[in-house]
Amino acid sequence: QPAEDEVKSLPGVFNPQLSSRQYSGYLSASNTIKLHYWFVESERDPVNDPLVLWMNGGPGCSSLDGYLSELGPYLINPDGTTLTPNPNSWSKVANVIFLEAPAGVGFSYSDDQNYTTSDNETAKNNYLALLDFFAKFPNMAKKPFFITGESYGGVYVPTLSVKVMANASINFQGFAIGNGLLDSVMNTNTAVYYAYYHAIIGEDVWAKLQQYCCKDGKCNFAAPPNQQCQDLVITVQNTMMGIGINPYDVTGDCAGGVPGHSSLQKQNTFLKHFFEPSFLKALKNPKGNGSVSFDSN
Amino acid sequence: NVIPCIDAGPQTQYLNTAEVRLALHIPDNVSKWAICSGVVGANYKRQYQTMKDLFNMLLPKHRALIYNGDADMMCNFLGDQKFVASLQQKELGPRRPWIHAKQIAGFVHEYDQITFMTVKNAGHMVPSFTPGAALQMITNFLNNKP
Repeated sequence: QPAEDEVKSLPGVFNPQLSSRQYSGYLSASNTIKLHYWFVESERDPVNDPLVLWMNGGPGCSSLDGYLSELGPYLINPDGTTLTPNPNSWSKVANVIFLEAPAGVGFSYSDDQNYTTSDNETAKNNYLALLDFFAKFPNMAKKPFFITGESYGGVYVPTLSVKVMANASINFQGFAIGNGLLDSVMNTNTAVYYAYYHAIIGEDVWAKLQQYCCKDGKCNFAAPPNQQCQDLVITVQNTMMGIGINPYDVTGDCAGGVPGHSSLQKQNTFLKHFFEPSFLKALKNPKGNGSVSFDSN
Repeated sequence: NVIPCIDAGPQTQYLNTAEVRLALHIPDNVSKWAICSGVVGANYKRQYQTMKDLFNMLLPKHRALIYNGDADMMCNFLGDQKFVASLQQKELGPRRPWIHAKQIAGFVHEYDQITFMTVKNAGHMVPSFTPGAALQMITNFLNNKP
């Protein structure tokens, strides 16, 4: 293990002894790209437990959020200065790597500061970084290895897995994806059903959707067949994403309360990767004439 | 650099303190940490509209778990459930509930090489919303248990 990368202590952790050994540093990818990793050895049996790579989504969001608010050994407290041990950390059962990718995300960077990238380029750089990880941690190289992630990780995980699969020296076992983007047409079409089934749109809009977007029991919200359907889809999208419902947790609160319109506009940076273009016209043109009267408001 | 309705203030504050950057060996010339990069998001070129071909390459040799917090609308469970079904892997049994801490924790549908699970009342970030159930789920997957 690279001694220079070992995390000796973490500010905000009251027990001076960390729950297991941790390392933080950089992995080399192609050219000038350096990807930041934070590696946590298993708290149970680092020698015999498997190795898990975790990637948050975005595209462009940091896996350190995965460490500090999801599955890491310590979770951030609301004060922003202290950490609490996580009794349900995945490091209870596995050695876990949190990788910040692509370059430009979190602490990862490129010397040339070119942060334009794509799915395939990201997969290539993640793969090269992974090879560098195994070079730094040869004791991890033969372990059962799993690639996991969330959200846009639905793209990151399979694209990286295909590259890893081709390398027989890696003991790749499988992959797991949470709330992943796996098919944007399916994600768009089912979002409308989801909104109806969760009382986010009412019977009046649903009836019109059935009338204008569906034929012989098949509905096409992702590619509206006519202008009436397109207008209805815009109404649905605006209700789902543009009025302050937390799209990540429809039964929970929206942190900070219902946001203003200008902040909702900024969502488009990420939403464009999750839904078909027809579904996002309301955000692009919020005052356009595409909105349908919405009686159930 | 903001995710709607998500408060990333505490982790942003923590990761941008000098002591934490020092502990994590972050060089001084590296920019401040943010939960998401608007620059990366805006300039990112998406190349795959569906992962179906890649799953078909992977599943013969490797196993997969697809899980969805059922309160998430960004990547809703219906879409991923439909995606997994579209792979047409052999079903190993009927959709059934799964249990954590003596409660229904969601529903699971097992196929050859791939499992689809819902996690009840969890949002997009499942390990945040239902940490105990999430740990049980990943532990079983790593150990190749139902």
